Amino acid sequence: QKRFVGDQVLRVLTDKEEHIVLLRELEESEDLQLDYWAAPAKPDLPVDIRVPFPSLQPVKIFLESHGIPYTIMIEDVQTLLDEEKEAMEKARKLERS
Amino acid sequence: SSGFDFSTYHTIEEIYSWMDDLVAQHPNLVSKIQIGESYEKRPLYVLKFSTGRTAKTHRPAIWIDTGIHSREWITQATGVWTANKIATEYGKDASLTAILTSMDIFLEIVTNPDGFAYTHSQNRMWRKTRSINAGSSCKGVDPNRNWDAGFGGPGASNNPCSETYHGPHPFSESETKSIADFILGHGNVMAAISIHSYSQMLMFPYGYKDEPAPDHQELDDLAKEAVDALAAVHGTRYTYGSTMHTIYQADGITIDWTYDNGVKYSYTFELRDTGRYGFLLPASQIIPTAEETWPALTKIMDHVHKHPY
Repeated sequence: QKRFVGDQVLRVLTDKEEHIVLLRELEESEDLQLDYWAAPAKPDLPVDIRVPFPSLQPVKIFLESHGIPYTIMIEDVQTLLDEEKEAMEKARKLERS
Repeated sequence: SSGFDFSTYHTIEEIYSWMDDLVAQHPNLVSKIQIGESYEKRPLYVLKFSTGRTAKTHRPAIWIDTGIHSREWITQATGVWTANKIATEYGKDASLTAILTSMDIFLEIVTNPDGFAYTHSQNRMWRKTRSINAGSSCKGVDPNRNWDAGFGGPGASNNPCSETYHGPHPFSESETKSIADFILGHGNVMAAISIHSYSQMLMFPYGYKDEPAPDHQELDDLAKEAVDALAAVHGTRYTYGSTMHTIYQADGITIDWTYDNGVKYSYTFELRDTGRYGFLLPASQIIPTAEETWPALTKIMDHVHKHPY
């Protein structure tokens, strides 16, 4: 199963149309392998981007260099996935018992 | 009574098995029909809730689908809870009982079974179908860009590697074609509700064009009632409006096709996120999410029932 160790989900919330345009351009950078959970739509709607670990530094530099505000929504995607899997297994054991 | 835990996420095998249990427990209300099969040959099952046994023509019906984007696990989980709620509330809830006295409800819980199985086995983040794209190493089509309504417009991608790839032609995916064939073949579907996550929105046509739908005002008024009812449960706030104006241009989407094909009450939900988890909503939020979605759904279904057309 594909793992997502170190991947983060960044949330951008901006009121500037030019930031939205930049985020759309960023999406086109195939080498970064970005996964837009919530696509750049319009100002004041959150844009959520899952960023693979190797792309974190360039993406954060890109955002910061353009003054695009962001927060880290999910610190480590794999940690959440591990928790999710563990919860499923626990529930399954309970169901069986 | 089957011991099924609604507050945890389940695999497709577990959901399909539970569907059989539900049918067995409510044989006079619930049946399971197969409307087609997926690219990887999994059955496309729909639960039919019906109290009518003698009608020569199809009764007016409400279509609901969950999980067309496979990684949106909260939607399949909400579909399971909702199916159980319909089965158990019939005969108790006056509004639902009245609806089912004259209408049928069809609910497809795992609308993208290949994608869903793939999220459990290989890649939790998979969204699309699993079909092969000629000339590309990237698999899958976005089944919510694959409908014949504004197909191929700028609100979709022509790149097979994109998460919003529209596919080679409208209804190239059996997962969408099977629904379209079913709705057209049925001929009496009055409402279509397609459930997604996340963003906390309730939207209606259009997504592929800027102009308001002919029924815009009624759809908008009903959406407001529905989101108010939803917010009354746990205080969750939804925005609402046409897809184009609420979020962005989206071409080839389910509800635009249903609307253009005569299904006046066409809505799409974007269920919960609390702004913290995205597609990885913890299982502890399944029941609250489903609980709050239920009054919004019943508000729409009740309106459809009371406003035949």
